[in-house]
Amino acid sequence: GSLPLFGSASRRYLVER
Amino acid sequence: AFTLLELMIALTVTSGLVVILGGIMTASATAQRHTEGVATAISHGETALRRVRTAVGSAGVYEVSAGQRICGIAVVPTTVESTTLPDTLVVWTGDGSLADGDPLERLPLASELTVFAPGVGDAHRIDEISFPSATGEVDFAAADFAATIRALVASADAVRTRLTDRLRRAEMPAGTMVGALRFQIIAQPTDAEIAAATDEASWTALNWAGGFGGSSTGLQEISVTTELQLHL
Repeated sequence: GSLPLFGSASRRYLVER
Repeated sequence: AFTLLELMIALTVTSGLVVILGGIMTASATAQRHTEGVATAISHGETALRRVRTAVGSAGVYEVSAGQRICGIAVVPTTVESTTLPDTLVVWTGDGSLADGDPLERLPLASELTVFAPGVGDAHRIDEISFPSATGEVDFAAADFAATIRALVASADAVRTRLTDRLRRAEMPAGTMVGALRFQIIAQPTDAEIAAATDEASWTALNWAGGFGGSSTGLQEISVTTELQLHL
């Protein structure tokens, strides 16, 4: 059998014009 | 006393019961092995996903040319039998404290990178690869970035830590076995959208992360989605 796994990760940062 | 016929019926019933009981015991043992397999696979998978989450969350952001902020997170595709597989994630993690200082005004060092990828020669593995003794800088925006990463991963500087050896493999048409691991990066807003927003009105109107956008600043978010399949 097989086990699917999902993950999510994020990184936020400021950008300037 | 029983007649011979009654004894034979009783014997048949008893042996039938023994067979059924044996079946139940086998089923229960199989179910237990299955449950243990699931538990182990989940634990392996969660470990790998947690390592990715930690790396992504502490990734460094740098700005070496004015106005261009680059987040040190990238997917380097691997080409197998002319199919492109997004199975290698590169993160500028440093010693884990890079996220405190963004943007950093310098290029990432090769020794500060962490790579997540299937094992070489053993696609059952997910490896976390670092390059503690590598020298030189790596620019995520460089045209030869993918080639640089591939060279690093193949070099003697690559130190591999196995996160799991239970990655499921898929067979490509010509028989090459590849690990069932893929990464996807989504930027919100995208670099192209930010670059296109030259005036204040279009800048403010961008779909900033969490709605945090001002007249001259905005919050960009890099999301990494990881998908993997494990053997039970």
